[in-house]
Amino acid sequence: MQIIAVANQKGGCGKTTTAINLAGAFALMGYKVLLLDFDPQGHATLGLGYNPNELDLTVYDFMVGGNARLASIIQRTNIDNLHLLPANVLLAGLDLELRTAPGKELILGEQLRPIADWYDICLIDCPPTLGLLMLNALTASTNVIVPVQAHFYALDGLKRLLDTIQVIRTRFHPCLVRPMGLLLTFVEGRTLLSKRVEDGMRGLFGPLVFDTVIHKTITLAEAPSVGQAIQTYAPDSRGAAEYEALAKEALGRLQTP
Amino acid sequence: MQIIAVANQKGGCGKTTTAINLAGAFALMGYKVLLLDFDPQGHATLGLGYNPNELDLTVYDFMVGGNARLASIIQRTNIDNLHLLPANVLLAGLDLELRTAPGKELILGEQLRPIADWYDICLIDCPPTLGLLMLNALTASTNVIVPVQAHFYALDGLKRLLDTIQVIRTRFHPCLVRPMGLLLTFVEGRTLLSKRVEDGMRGLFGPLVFDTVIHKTITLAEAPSVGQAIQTYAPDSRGAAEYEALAKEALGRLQTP
Ligand SMILES: Nc1ncnc2c1ncn2[C@@H]1O[C@H](COP(=O)(O)OP(=O)(O)OP(=O)(O)O)[C@@H](O)[C@H]1O
Ligand SMILES: Nc1ncnc2c1ncn2[C@@H]1O[C@H](COP(=O)(O)OP(=O)(O)OP(=O)(O)O)[C@@H](O)[C@H]1O
Ligand SMILES: [Mg+2]
Ligand SMILES: [Mg+2]
Repeated sequence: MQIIAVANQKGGCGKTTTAINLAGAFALMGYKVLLLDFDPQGHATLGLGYNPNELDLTVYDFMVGGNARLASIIQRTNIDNLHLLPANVLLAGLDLELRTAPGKELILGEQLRPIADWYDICLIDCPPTLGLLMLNALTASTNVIVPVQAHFYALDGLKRLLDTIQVIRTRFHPCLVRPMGLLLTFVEGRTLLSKRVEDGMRGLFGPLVFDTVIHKTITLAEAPSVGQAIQTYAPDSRGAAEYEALAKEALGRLQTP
Repeated sequence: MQIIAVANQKGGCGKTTTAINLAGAFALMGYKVLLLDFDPQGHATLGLGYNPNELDLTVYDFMVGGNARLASIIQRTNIDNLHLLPANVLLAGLDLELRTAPGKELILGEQLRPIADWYDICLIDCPPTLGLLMLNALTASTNVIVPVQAHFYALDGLKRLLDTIQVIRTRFHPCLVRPMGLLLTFVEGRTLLSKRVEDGMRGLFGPLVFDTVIHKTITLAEAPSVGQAIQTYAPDSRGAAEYEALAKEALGRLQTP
């Protein structure tokens, strides 16, 4: 199972939108996909039409109780190949719960190993923090996609995130996590600012930046409000086309774990 | 001195843009204004044309060293009445430094008291976290402006922030902090989603929501990249007009400390 973390400690840069819609794109290509909501805010859960506060079982139970009950925690979606491992605010208690646990950054990876045959791809929607949840996601992953909002502060925190990935890779050897690519999001085609940011990013990071960029579109913002991935909400939209292009580009960059 | 915290633990909802441009609006009305950058990211500092990494003295020194050197820490701006107390990444170390200090949430307020006559208004740009820095800002403030991005997840974390303000007010009695208003940001005039979010916010919070809303405009996004407040960068723009309207509305809501 390829495990792809969608991560950036910066708030509001398009992690959840990317996690949901990239998962949707992979699923419609025929892959068995698990979208793992790893954010106590539960936005990926909300964005696929579930109310986090009404769920008895969530990824929190998966983390503390082992995967015996995974079949009862997982939720279906209106895309057959796409399953959701939902989250709610209980997940915020994990930090405290695991404070003194040995190897507390390794628990998610440990829980995912026994179910490695259930899915082809697991996408992890990360919270906007560089804390214990993010570290669990990074140690468990083989690849990291970093959404970067195309505005003036685009570079903020990027070096720190890339350094963190490197530290994880070295300290938790043998660990395969590496940045798969930087994804420019909220790109506005006609503004000079957007173009300058994109040129700057490609100048600094070269091929690490995906060729695909995600433009700011109304349908991408509306889809979560009706609890659907862009592929079912607006299949002919620009957003759907761009996440399909990203899926193809990502498949070409996967490393075999 | 009126102390107004611009706060929301959500990332990217317009805190820095509001802090800078509301400060600019007040200054051009004739008030003596201190813009206090309280975010280790240093965005308010960057947005007014300074490079945080090149500054010897910042708000960190103000916090740990007392205000004796405030005159040498403060930076001028190209608006006469607007001074900047800059920040850089050193501020992130404050959490650790003050970990065992008694009353560690009260230090900013303590440092600001002796200079209460230097300025009419102090605006505090808060970081996107509900940690020690934010708590210092809240205990020091008389008013809190909460920028809220007009999108699907607008309500996220809002209750928690308002509850926190209430807890601070009670536990640190006599403490005057209270929410002055919720400011809708990134409003897009022609989208149904934006309208639905605004109606929803006004339905839930009534008069707590400012009448003024800030529309998404290119000039507001460009101003920090040339290190200027909107008032000097694009004085005739919609963004400048909206922050001037907000300044007037805020003045009407100030409580006398
Ligand atoms: N390309 C886009 N065009 C328009 N709206 C978008 C786009 N991408 C994301 N959005 C909207 O912007 C908001 C923030 O996006 P999103 O939730 O994906 O960011 P995030 O990085 O997951 O945020 P957080 O840090 O809170 O987890 C959401 O309301 C989302 O619907
Ligand atoms: N009304 C607006 N129209 C267009 N762009 C805007 C607007 N308000 C803010 N922006 C831009 O959006 C980005 C995020 O805004 P800002 O930095 O003010 O948010 P913030 O809440 O301070 O973020 P952080 O949580 O990182 O401190 C910035 O690049 C800013 O220039
Ligand atoms: Mg998210
Ligand atoms: Mg900011």
